[in-house]
Amino acid sequence: KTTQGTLESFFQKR
Amino acid sequence: MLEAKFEEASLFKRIIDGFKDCVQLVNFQCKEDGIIAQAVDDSRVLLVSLEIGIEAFQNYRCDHPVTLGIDLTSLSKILRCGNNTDNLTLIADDTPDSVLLLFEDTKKDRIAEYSLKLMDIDAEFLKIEDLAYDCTLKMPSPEFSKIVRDLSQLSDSINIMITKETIKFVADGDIGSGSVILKPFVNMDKPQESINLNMDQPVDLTFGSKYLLDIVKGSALSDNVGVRLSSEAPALFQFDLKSGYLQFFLAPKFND
Repeated sequence: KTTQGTLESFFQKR
Repeated sequence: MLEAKFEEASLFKRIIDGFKDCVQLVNFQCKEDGIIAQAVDDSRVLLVSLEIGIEAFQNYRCDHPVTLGIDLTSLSKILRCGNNTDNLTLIADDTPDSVLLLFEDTKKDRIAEYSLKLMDIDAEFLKIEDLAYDCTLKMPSPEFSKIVRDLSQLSDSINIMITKETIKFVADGDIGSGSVILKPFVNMDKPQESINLNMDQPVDLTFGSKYLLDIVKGSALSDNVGVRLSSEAPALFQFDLKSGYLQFFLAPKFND
């Protein structure tokens, strides 16, 4: 079973 | 004042068709060195980043930076009104509430002019660090599209495994499973048919099929696709334009 990750954990807001 | 003229409307059409199905409201930032755009899909899983350089235009003039907030669904309606071989010029003043699309058929002396209302889109601009990737793959985009389309029939997840000399795509779902194994190779006659792999670390990553199906729509822009994978960062799928690129950053799925 897998869970979709999101981008938040990778990109910091400018 | 912005005046950006494409020699053929079809280029802009293919660019927009490449990402209009995964994001809808996009700010196009027009600057003196070209146009950039960035948008995140509603699920915040996929980031689209577009850059169109000056050489992609027949001529390009942008005296002051201007941001065009555009609903891609509306823009697509207007792009359908032009013929692929028409010249297409985007025209906007410095504080625009609409952008003019001018289609010119130079042979038949036919001019079509459409005005698209702009929107105020509040979207943060994500800074994309130059990430270090474990693997970099360059392969024909039609081949990549076919693999994605074939395997997404079997599962809502596609697993990409890369080791020293092997690229493996796997799907395992309710009706059955499938796998495609590629090896790097160089096609001397047709370099764009080559598969180039640069592996620093092996990767074993899983992605949502529905996002990959949106990403492969960028294949109309380039003969090949660049895929950069890392276990610590979103995957990068890049389609190069003559001047510029369409990039997709996709967050992987994690094993529970």
